Amino acid sequence: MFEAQLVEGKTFKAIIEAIKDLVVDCNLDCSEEEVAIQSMDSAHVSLVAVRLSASAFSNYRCDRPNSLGINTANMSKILKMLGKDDSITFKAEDESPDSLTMLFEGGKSTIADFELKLMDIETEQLGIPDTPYQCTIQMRADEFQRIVRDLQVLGDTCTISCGKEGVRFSVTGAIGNGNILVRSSDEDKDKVTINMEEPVELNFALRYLNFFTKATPLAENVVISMSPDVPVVVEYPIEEFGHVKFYLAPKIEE
Amino acid sequence: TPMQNNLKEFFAMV
Repeated sequence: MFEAQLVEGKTFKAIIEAIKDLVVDCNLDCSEEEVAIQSMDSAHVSLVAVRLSASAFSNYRCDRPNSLGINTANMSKILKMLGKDDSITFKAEDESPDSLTMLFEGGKSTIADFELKLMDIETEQLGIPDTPYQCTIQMRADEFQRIVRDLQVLGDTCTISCGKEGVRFSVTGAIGNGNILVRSSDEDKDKVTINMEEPVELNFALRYLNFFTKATPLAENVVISMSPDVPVVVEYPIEEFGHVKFYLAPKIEE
Repeated sequence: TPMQNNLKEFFAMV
């Protein structure tokens, strides 16, 4: 039996909204410790990794590990009916369940229940090495979203370079080019923290960075981690309960 | 223009 209540149901809704443009079908991997999602986009360029620890839920019960295969668009349709202060209670049988039950309960006297059909999804699990990164940038998530959105009008590839003066986001395109420099700042409402061992410069597809910023409502700050010649990690922490992490392979010069 | 890498070139399957 899997049964878990998420008091702030809107957190789960925000997770599904954050990943549904990248991931069509995915497994909710439920275990005693957590509910996790790992899935690549169809082009195998980026990967989404979600973790919600059991402590994020009340009444968490997972008797044995289970993979619940969902279609994110269909899950999103059901979550449209979630009230903004509703809790969600998830329920599924142990043995290859064919549906996931979700109860939406608000402060009012209304309880809504929905059943989402589940699918068998073959997944390719990738092992992500737990290695330290050369540069880690923490900045406001809405500021990162604005930068990515603004630079998209100039071209489709963004060079992110982290150096002594800060982090530079650069785009070169047919109509011209642009650079946005983000510097370390201690200001409370606009805090930027840059930890750098060695300067790093990598190229990324803005289209994917833009997909990642769909997770902006989940977190005040985003953490961007880079090392030479490896995928960037764009992490949206979910309080102390988990995260949504996006990995994106760099582009290389021909 | 730079070429897009595939993620599987970086992370091994488990």
